[in-house]
Amino acid sequence: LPTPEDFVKDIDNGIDQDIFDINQDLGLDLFEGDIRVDGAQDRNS
Amino acid sequence: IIGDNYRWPHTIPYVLDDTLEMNAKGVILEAFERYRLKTCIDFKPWAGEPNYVLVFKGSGCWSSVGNRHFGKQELSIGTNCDRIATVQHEFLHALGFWHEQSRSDRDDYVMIVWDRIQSGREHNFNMYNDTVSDSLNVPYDYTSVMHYSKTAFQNGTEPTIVTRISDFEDVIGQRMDFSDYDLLKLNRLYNCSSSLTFMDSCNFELENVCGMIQSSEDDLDWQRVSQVSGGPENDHSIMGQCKGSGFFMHFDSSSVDTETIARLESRLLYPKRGFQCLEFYLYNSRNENEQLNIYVRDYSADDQNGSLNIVTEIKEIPIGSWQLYYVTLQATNKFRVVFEGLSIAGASSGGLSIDDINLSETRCPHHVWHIENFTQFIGNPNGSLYSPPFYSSKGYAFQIYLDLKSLTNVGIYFHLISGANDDELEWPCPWQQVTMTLLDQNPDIRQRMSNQRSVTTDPSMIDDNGNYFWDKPSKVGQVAFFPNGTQFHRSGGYGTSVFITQERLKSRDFMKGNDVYILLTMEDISHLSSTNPVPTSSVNDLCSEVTCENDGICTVQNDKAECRCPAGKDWWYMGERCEKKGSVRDTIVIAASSIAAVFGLMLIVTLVSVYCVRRKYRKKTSSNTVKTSMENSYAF
Repeated sequence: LPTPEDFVKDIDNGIDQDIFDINQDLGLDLFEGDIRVDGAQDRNS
Repeated sequence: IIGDNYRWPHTIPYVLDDTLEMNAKGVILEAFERYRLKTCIDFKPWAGEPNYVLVFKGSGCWSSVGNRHFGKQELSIGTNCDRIATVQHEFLHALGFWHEQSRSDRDDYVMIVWDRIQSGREHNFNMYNDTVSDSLNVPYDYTSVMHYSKTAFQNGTEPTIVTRISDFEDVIGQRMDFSDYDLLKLNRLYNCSSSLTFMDSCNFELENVCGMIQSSEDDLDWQRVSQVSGGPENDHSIMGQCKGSGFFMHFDSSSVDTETIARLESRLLYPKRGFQCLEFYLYNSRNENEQLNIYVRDYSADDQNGSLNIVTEIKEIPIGSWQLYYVTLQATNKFRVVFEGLSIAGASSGGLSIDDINLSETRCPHHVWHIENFTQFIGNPNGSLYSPPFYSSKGYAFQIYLDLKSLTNVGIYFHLISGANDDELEWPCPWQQVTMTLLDQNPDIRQRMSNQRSVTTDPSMIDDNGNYFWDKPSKVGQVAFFPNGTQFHRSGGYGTSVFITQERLKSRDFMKGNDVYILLTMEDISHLSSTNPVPTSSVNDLCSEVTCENDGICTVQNDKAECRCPAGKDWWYMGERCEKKGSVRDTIVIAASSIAAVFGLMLIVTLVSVYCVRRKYRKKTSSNTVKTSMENSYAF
């Protein structure tokens, strides 16, 4: 018997988030999206 | 990035920080295995080397580019970053790679649509000239795991990157595995000529059949053919798509009227790790009595001819289609793999065929879910597929659910189900990592871009009803039935609705001959709960009493907690708790002071000696003068 839709937990909540989307959602503004520059995590800082 | 100082040694020291999620730790180790298989880059737990990578759970997924000689170089695998291709991507940054679309010739291949980029995020589309970044004579790569996807940093719904060849618009941004060009560049940059775990791959296209030999201890030979009248009609490598190519090995037992064997032996192989995974496709065109035996011919130091050891007997081989098989080997000496076709007398024609052999020093998947006639399920409202039940090595029963109903994405979920061992098992099920892999059936294991996701059972996880999510299925699951009518319980599924897009599923060799393979592994990763080294309860207890200062890490050696202290090129920490700092400068100062002190001492000794000698001679001279004077006075 098929399992009801709500009987599964989707760890991605239906969205295929790329690395850059994940970082943006966290409010990060890293250099080129995911590069740490010489110890400074934030490009602006 | 140009500059030798950015390179790491071929074996990169690493630390998996305790902040990492359990699933992430397992995924990182899997990513290291892909590096070991496809490149010459290896990883080892940090043992005090000057520079190492600290993988930790920071905010987001990020890395530095190249070896920055920080001593401890951080690489973050944060929430939702625990995907194998994301880890591969971040480590490629650490190894010295920028993003693919930042290379100097990118405008020849993609258009950056600046007015579709979020304001202030234009810096994400930098381009480096060829004095900063070298593409190592490798063509622009739309399939790179380092390429942005078309939606990166968009301010609306329109793509920010438009490929000049439109077919590649949905190809860019793949997060499955290294592309062929990723590997070419990495292997050029690090002068790789071999890998740690790859051993052999053979699709029998060349007449030398990869150095395989016909045994002299059998009745018949295997034949290299491109088709057989009773089947298969074509090979598995290219499915007969090219006339004049597409070969496989066939053992024709149609004329056999007694029990007959034919042995095909691989070339000599030299193991490094002591465990191997043999993978091959097998076709049975005769009857269910056909059998394939796998042996290892083991050449120990005192056995020059090699002794033949049976590994497995493959029986009940389905008739009329290529089937994928995995066999685990444990060779520690020089060895050959032996394929022995065994045919029992019978009236029917046909025989056994093998193709697309891969041998690597990796772990085989625990289970294979073979889905035939796959296309009929894609985008079908009835496209809910459940795998057969499988058991993990610990005894947990589970099932995989593949959701093909969507028109865009494919979902995959892991379910615990009720099983025969449930009363003896620990509940809620603790720290079992399930790895689900959609196999790219490229004949060469090194060129595959298989799509993989892992999930881990957290025993403390609660569902919406307040129950433990991973509790016993008979307690928290729902009633379900197998096709034969047997009733069982199935717990809630855990996985992703965006495992792969349908477009990607139809690309490469995910579907071959309308067959799809999902490889499954379920293993206990509770030993990863604490790291450095692999923990036991005593390790935790011993280290809990020790605090290492200055980023030192506690390890247990000979049942004693010790601090491993960080060190740089010209500095180091020392002492029982890494509390003292030393540096090359200190040593130079000490050496210079010592030399100065010795010089000073020698000078004083010399001066005193000179003074004493002069004084002695002066005395002697004055006494001689008196005597002379007396002599003279006497003489004159």
